[in-house]
Amino acid sequence: MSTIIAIANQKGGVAKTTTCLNLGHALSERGQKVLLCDLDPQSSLTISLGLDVRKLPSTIYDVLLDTKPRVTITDIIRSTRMKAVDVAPASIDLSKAELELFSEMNRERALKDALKPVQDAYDYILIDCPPSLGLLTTNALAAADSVLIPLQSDYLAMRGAELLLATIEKVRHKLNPKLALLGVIVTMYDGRTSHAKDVLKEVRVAFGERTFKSVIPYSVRAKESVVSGQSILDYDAKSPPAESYRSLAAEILAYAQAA
Amino acid sequence: MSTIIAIANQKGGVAKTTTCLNLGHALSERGQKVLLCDLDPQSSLTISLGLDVRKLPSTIYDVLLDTKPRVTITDIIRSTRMKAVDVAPASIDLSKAELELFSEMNRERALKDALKPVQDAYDYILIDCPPSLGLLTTNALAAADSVLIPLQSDYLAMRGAELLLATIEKVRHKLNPKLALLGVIVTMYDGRTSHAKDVLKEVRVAFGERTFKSVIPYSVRAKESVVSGQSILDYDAKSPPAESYRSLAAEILAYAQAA
Ligand SMILES: Nc1ncnc2c1ncn2[C@@H]1O[C@H](COP(=O)(O)OP(=O)(O)OP(=O)(O)O)[C@@H](O)[C@H]1O
Ligand SMILES: Nc1ncnc2c1ncn2[C@@H]1O[C@H](COP(=O)(O)OP(=O)(O)OP(=O)(O)O)[C@@H](O)[C@H]1O
Ligand SMILES: [Mg+2]
Ligand SMILES: [Mg+2]
Repeated sequence: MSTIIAIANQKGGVAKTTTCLNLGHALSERGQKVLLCDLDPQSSLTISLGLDVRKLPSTIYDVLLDTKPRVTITDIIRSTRMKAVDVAPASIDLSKAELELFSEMNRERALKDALKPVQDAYDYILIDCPPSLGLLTTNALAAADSVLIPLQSDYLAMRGAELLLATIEKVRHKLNPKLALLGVIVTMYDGRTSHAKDVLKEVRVAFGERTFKSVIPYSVRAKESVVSGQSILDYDAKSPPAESYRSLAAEILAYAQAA
Repeated sequence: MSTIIAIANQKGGVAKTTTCLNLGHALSERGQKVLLCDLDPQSSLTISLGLDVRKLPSTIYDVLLDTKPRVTITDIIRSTRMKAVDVAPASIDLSKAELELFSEMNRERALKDALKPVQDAYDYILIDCPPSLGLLTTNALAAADSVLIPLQSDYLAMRGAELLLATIEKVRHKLNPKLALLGVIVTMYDGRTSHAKDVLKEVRVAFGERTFKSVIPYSVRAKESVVSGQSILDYDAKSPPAESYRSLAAEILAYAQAA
C-alpha cells in the first residue's frame, strides 16, 4: 500500500510544484518507487518534467471525469528521466474539472477512487495541488494519508497557513478521518535577511514538532532546473537546495519508520 | 466614470497583491482617487493594509452574495493610511463564494453590479484576484475595463501566461467585449541572474508593446513592508521597488491620456 502525500497550500508561489518534483526524486534515490500526480490546471509539474502539455493524448482530467471511452490512471501514467519516478500529467482541461465535478456523485472522492488501481505499485504518491481550496485540492486531501505544507519564509505566506489548517480539519471531519499533518517545510529561505529569520522563528513556534528541521534555501539554480526539464538533484546534484531535499526525504522516511 | 483594472494571473506568488497595493498608492500620489478591491479568500491585500480580518463586520463576500440584510459596497469600504486610497476588504468567507455563486442568476456579473454605486466616486478601481481562473476571477474580468498581468521573471510563470490570455479572450467573447489587455509588468526581477534576463527578453518578444518599460526589482524591503501594514512607497519611499511602481503609474496614466 502506498503512502499518499498531498502537497498543498492555497498561497501561491510557495514551491509546491518544486517540492513535489524534488522530494519525489530524493525519495527514489533512497529506493522508493514514486508516482507524481499533477492536479494543477497550470500543469507546472508536467511542464517541469519537460513534457509538451498539448501533445498528451489524455491526462488526469480524463481520469477524474467520466469521459467516453473510460480512461484509467494506468492509461495516463508515463515514466520520467528519473529512475523509479513516474508522472500522472495534467493539462489546461483540468481548469474545467472543478465546475464539472460540482454535480458529479461522490465528487470529493474522484481522485481517491482513480488512484486505487496503482496503490500497490508505488511506495509514495505525491500530489501537487493548485493554489486554491476548491474541489481539486479537496480531492487531494480526501485521497491523502497526510499533507505536506511548503511555506515560503515570508509574512503573507505565514498568514495563509491558518486558512489551510482549518480546511484540513474540515476534510478530516467530513471526508477523511485518517488525514494527518505530515509537516511544514520552509522553502526559498534566504538566511541573509532578518525578515526570513523572523518568519522561520515564528513558523517553528506555530508548528513546533511538525516543522521539518530541513530548510530549502533560495537559489536561482532551482529556477534554472525547470527550464531544462530536470529536478534540481539532476541539474545541480551538490547544490544546497538538492541537498536539502535529500535531507527532507530522510526525515520523512525516518518519521514513517518510527510511526 | 472610474477605470476598473483587474490584476490577474492564475500563477501563484507573482506579486498580484503587492502590485495592487503599491500601484494604487502610486496612482494616488499623482492625484487619482483609488479603490482597492480584495477578491482573494486569502485576503492578502486586506492583511497587507494592517486590517484584522476576523474583526471586520462585513466584507466583499456579503456584497457578492444576497445576504440578509442586504450589504452594499459602500457599507464595507474603509479608508486606509494612504490619502485618497480606500479598500473593499475580503475575508476567509470568500472561499465559499465560488460554490455559492455557481447557481446564482447572472453569477459572472455579481461584482460588476456590486461596483456600480461607487463608479463615479473613484478615478481607478484596482481588483486583486486570487491565483485561479474560477468564478471570482471571471467576475473581476467581467467587471474590468482592462487587465494588468504581473509576471514573475521565471520560466514557469511565463508558461502560465498562455492559459490566462485564453481566458481573457473567452471573457471578452462571452461576457465583456470591451475587456482590453492593459499590459504585462515584470515583477521580482533580479537582474544579476541570467535566468531573469533570459525570461525578460522572452516576455518582451511575446508581449511586445504590451510589456511595460517599468520593471519591478526584487527587494526584501517589499516583503518587510507587508509586516508593517504599509505600502513600499510609505515603508521605504526611495527604494527601487517604490520608484518602479511610481514609473508604472506614470506609464499607465500616459497610456490612458493617449487613448
Ligand atoms: N529554492 C528555491 N529557490 C529559488 N527559487 C525557487 C525555489 N523553489 C522554487 N523556486 C521558484 O519559485 C517559483 C515558484 O515555485 P513553484 O512554482 O514550485 O511554486 P508553487 O507553490 O507550486 O506555485 P503555484 O501556487 O503557482 O502552484 C518558481 O519559479 C520556482 O522555480
Ligand atoms: N519586488 C519584490 N521583491 C521581493 N519580494 C516581493 C516583491 N513583490 C512581492 N514580493 C513578495 O513575494 C511574495 C508574493 O507576492 P504576492 O503575495 O503579492 O503575490 P500574489 O501573486 O498576490 O500571490 P497569490 O498568488 O498567493 O495571491 C510576497 O511575500 C511578497 O511580499
Ligand atoms: Mg505549483
Ligand atoms: Mg495575492
